[in-house]
Amino acid sequence: VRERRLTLPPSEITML
Amino acid sequence: PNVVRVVKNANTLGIAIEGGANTRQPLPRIVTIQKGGSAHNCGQLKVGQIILEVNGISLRGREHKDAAKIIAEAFKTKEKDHIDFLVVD
Repeated sequence: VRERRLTLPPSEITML
Repeated sequence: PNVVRVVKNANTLGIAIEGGANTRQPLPRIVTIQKGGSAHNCGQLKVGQIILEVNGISLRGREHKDAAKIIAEAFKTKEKDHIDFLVVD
């Protein structure tokens, strides 16, 4: 699970 | 999880969120709380908390942009003077 998560792209950050 | 009610008492909500479906952070997480925003004034939202629901709308499985849009619209709508966040630490 950790490996699969690390292969996912980092998320963008949105200011609200 | 607990429900945090944020009253709309400032021009901005004042939080930055990171995360969403298909990213390393599967659910939106609060990464910044801006001084003077409604969230800061509320005092109960904390950096690091994960947002599960907004006004009862689940954010599970939603892409980042979709989740951000739901939160933005909840703040913009005139129907309610507050937003209920279901958050977990």
